[in-house]
Amino acid sequence: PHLRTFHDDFQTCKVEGAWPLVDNGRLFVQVTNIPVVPLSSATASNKLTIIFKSFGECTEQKMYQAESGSLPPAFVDGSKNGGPRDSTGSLRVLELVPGHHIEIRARHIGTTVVVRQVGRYLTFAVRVPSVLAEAGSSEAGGLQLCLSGCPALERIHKEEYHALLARPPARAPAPATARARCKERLPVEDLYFHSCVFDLLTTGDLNFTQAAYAAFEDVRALYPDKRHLNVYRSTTDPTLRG
Amino acid sequence: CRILKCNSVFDMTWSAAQTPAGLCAALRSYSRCTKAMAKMCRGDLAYHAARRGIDDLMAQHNCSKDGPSAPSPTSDERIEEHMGREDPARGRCSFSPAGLEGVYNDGEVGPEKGRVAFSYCGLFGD
Repeated sequence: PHLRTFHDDFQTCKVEGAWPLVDNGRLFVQVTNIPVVPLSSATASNKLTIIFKSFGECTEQKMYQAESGSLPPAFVDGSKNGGPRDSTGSLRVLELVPGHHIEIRARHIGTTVVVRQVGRYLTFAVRVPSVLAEAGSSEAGGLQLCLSGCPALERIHKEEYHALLARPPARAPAPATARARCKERLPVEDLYFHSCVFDLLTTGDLNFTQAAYAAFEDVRALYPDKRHLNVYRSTTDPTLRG
Repeated sequence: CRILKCNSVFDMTWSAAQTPAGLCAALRSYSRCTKAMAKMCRGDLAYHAARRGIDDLMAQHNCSKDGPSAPSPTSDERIEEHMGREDPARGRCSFSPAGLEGVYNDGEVGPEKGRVAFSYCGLFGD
């Protein structure tokens, strides 16, 4: 999937299987990715596990789990809040569009999580205080994709995108058509737009257009600095220059 | 580049410093932290603003470059310091920006005191 890290690195990753996105003393998020089409290393997310750890008098430990085809409106134990201790509503699951869009607000740690199901796959977004985003980074030594990005060997580089543009697979629309479809929802040719084109060319699945748009909507809603919503990467390739 | 990490730790040690020696120790730690980021942050405006700010503050407080530095809190201590602190105005279980004043995204100058720096991460598509 496409990853925008806490440090605004934008990467396209392989990361097949289960990988930690966030792992600190308050919050743990793990994503599971599966291949989307044969003969491509591209994967998409089909499972997310989110654990809000126990926090004093505010909340019990709560786990939320979403899978492809199941975006529940509650934690795994059926509750929608932080449990009996949570008298002030510190932790809440909000169902915004049943089966498609949930938001979890964790007021005690200043954190908002958004999970969506678009087509067969899941999207994830989180906004956390920076001090929490950076916590647990060095001491634990564990990998967190949101913090350090995907390992170099797990990234799909722009050369693969160029190859797709030059020789799209049979299942894919023509590059010009893919660009036009993506431009309908993402008029600015930033990395969200190029991710959309990449996904369309890789799979031919129009749902990925919607996923890229939804991801950008989440950025608009949650990103702390409205001046830097779009992400660009300089390029000398005239086909990508925008 | 993780200059925000240095900023957050400095903000805490600076707030906790009770004496001129404590302020200088906090500044030396901050300086050491930012120097460790020099390679990663060489194109980052927030990093250069921090380096310049450190020099100014050290001059203002007559701090020598050599001397003791403030201990760096562990991540758990950092979290404890900032998360769930009792905040009479918002209730015990609200995240409190207390102690984070002055920490802004991208080194921008925040318009109001008490503004918290947030980070964003997103994952989508294939």
